[in-house]
Amino acid sequence: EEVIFTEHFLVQLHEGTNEDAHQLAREHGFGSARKLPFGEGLFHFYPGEIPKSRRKRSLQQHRRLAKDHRVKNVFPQEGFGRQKR
Amino acid sequence: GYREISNFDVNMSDPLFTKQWYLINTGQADGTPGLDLNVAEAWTMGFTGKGVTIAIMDDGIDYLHPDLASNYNAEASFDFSSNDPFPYPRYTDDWFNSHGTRCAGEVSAVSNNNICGVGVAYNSKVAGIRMLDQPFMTDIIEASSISHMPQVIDIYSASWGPTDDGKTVDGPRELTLQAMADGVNKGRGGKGSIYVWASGDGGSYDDCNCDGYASSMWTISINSAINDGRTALYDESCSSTLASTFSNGRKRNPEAGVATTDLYGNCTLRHSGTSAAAPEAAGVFALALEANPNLTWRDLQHLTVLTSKRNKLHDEVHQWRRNGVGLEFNHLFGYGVLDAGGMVKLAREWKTVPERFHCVAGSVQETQKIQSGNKLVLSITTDACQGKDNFVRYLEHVQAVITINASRRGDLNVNMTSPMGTKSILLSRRPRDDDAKVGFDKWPFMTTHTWGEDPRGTWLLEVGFQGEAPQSGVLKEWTLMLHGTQSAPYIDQVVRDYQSKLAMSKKEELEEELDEAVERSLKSLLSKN
Repeated sequence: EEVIFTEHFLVQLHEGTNEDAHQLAREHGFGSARKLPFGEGLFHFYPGEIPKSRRKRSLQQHRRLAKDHRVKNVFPQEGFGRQKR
Repeated sequence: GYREISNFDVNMSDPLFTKQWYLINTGQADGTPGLDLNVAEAWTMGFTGKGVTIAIMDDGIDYLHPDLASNYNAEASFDFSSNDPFPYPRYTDDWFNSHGTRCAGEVSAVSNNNICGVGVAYNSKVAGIRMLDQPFMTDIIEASSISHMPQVIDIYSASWGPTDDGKTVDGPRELTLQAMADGVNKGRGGKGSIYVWASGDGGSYDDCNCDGYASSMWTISINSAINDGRTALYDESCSSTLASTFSNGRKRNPEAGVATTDLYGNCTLRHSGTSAAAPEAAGVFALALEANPNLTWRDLQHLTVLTSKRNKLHDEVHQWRRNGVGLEFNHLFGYGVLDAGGMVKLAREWKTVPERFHCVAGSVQETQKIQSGNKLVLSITTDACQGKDNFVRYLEHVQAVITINASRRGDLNVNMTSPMGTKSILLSRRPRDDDAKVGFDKWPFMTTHTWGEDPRGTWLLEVGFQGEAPQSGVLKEWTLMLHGTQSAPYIDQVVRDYQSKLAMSKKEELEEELDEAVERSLKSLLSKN
C-alpha cells in the first residue's frame, strides 16, 4: 500500500513542560504540541494549519528536530484510513 | 425473555420515545414485542446513568443540540482533528458529519423535554472526542483520543475501524495499543477504562477478527440485531464479539431505524447499522456503572456474558451452541442481546472478580504446509501453567497468535477447538480478500466463546481453504495464550435468580471445586499409604 506521510510527529523530550514543548514546536514550524497522558516525555507535535497528506517524507523537519539537543526521539506519523460504521 | 410492558411505569413525553423500539419494544415498526434492551427495568430501579461520563470518539457532537446540551461534558471533550476544545462537527467532503451526534443521542439524550427521544442512560454525561475528520488517521491521534482524561471519562464508545471491505486486515498500532493498555490498567482510578466497539458492517464477506480493535481483549465488541430478532445484513462472523444490541430494522419501514438526535438540533428516525450498537451498549454499561461504580473493566465483561440473553435472536447460518460450562453463544451475536435490567440487578451486588493471569499454553513454530482439500490439524496439549504463579484455571479470553501466508488469504478458514469441545471460528472465508503476499503476521485472533472453561488439555487448530480454485499456504506459527483467573470467579457472587446463567455457572464451579478437592485428598491419602 502507498504510504501516506503526515506533518504529525511523536516527539520524546529529555525533559520539559507543556510550555517548553509548545515553544520547541513553534521553533520548528509546527502549530503546537500536546503532551500524551501516558509514556514519559511524549508529545504530539502537530501542524498549525489543516493537516495535509504528503507523498514525500518531511525529511528536513525530521532531521532538524532529531538534531535538537532537547529532543530524545522523533517518530514521524504515517497516515492510514479509518471508516465510520 | 418476554415481559409485560405494563409492569414498568415509564412515562416519557419526548415525541420520538414511542419510536425507540430498542428501548421498549411493543411491536413498533413490524418488530417483535419484547425484543429490546430491557432498559425500562433498569430505569424503574432508579438507574439512569447519573455520575457516568461516556465519550463518543467520532466526528464530533452537536453539543448545542437542545436534547444534548444539558448532558454535555465540555471539560472532558476535545477536538483532536482540529486541536481545540470544541468538538463541534465540521464540514466534511462526504457531507456526512452527523455520525457522532447520532451516537451521542443514543447514549445521553435528555428525557422528558419534548425533544427527539431519550438516551439509554439519559442522566449520564456525554463527551465529544472529534478525531475522525482529518484526511487520514494517525496512530498518535488515535492514542490521544483513547487516552483522553481517563480519570474523568468512564466509557469510550467507538463506531469506526479499519475498512470493512472484506479484504482489510488492520488494527491498533503501537502507540494506540500502549494507550489502551494504560487505560485498562490505570483509567478510572485503576478500575480500568471501558472501551466499547461496534463490531463491523462488512457482512458475510467479512470477519471482525480481522479488525484488531474489535477483536482486542480490551474492547467490548458489540454486534447488531434487528427488531424481529434476525441478524442484520451487515453482521460479520466474529468469535471476539461479546454481545449484541438491537440497533437496526431490516424491513422497509421508515420507522424501523434508531430514533436519535441529529445535526443542527434535528432528530432522526433513520440511524441504523452497526454504528448504533456501540453507543447503545455504552449506555447500558453506564447504567451498570451507576449501580456499582466499583466495577472493573473485566467485571463488566463478566456481567455482559452472564446477563446477555438469547431472547429470540435467530441466525440461519450459525446455530446457537453451549460452551464447555454451559454458556450459550452464537458466532454473530456473542452471548446474546444486552439486558440492562438483568445487568444492573447483578451489578448492584457484584463482587469484583479475582486477579487475572496470563499463560502461554504452547507454541507451534515449525513450518506447516496447507493445501486445498487437505485440512491442516495441529494440537497443543497444555497444563495451563499449573503449578506456576500464572496458572489459568477459569478462562476469560483466549488468543491464538498466528503467522500464515496463502496464495489467497480470503479462502483461508481457521477454527480452534478447546479441550472442553468448544469450537470457535477464528477466521471465516472472505471472498474479496485476494492477498497473496502479506498474509497474517503474528495476528492475535481472539475468542470469547470458551469463557469460564478449564483450559487444561488438548487444543486443536484446523486450517483449510474454502473456495473454488485450489490454493496453498504455509503456517509458520501458532501460539496459544490463555487469560483468566486461578480461582472461581463466581463462587462469592450472590445468586438471586436460580434460573440465571450465574446460578448455573456457580453450581458448575462448586461441583468442580469439590471434585478437585476430593481428588487432592485421595492423592494425598494414597501417597501417605
